[in-house]
Amino acid sequence: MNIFRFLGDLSHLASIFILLHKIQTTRSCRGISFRTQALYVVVFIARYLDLFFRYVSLYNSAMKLFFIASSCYILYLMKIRYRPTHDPSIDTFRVEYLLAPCLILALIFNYKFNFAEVLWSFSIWLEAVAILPQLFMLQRTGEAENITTHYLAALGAYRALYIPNWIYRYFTEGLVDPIAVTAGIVQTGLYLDFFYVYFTKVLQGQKFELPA
Amino acid sequence: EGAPTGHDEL
Repeated sequence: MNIFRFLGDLSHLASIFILLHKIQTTRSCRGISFRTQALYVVVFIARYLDLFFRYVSLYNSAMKLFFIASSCYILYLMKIRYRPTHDPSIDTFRVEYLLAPCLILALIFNYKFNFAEVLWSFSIWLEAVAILPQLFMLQRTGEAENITTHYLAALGAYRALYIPNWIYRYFTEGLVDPIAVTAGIVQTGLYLDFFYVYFTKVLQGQKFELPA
Repeated sequence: EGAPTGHDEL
C-alpha cells in the first residue's frame, strides 16, 4: 500500500458517499445514469468474487464488501425508492456495446485462462468504460448539478491516482500489471473532457454547463 | 496465480 493507492481508494469511497448524499438529500436520482450504476455492480461482483478464495488483508476485504454492498444499495435507491425521479428516456446508452467488447478483451488478455481470471480481466475493462452511459447522459443534457459533478470528479480521481501508484510500484517492487495499467489509462482518459470543464467552471464557482 | 500483483489492488 502506498499513498497514491490509499488516496485513490479514499477518493473512490468519497465518490460513493457523495452520490448517496446527493440521492438522499435531494430525494432524487436525477442526472445519474442507472446503466452506469448497474455496470458498477457487475464490475464489483465480477472482480470481488475472489473474496471467497483469496485473502489479501482486512482492509482489502472490507473495501470489497463495501463496494459490492453500496453499489447494490444505489441500484435499489434508483430502481425502487426514488424510481419516479429517474428518467430512462435520457439514459439510453447501449450497454451491450460495452459488455461484448469487454468480454472479448477479457478472453484475449488475461493472466491465466480460467473462469476467475477471465472474469477479473472482464471487470477491469468494464470498469474502464462503465462511466460512458453517465458521460453520454451528461452530454445530452449539457448540464449537471454541482453535487453530481463532485461525484464524477471523485470517481475519476480514483483511477487517476492509481496511475502514480503503478509507477511507484514499478520502481519499488518491480511490479507491472499491464492489463490494469492499460485499462486504467483508458479509464482516466475518458474523464479528461469532464475534468477540463470541472476545473475551469465548477471549481471557479460556475455551473457545470457544456458548450452547445 | 498468473497476475504479477496477485490482484492485491481494488
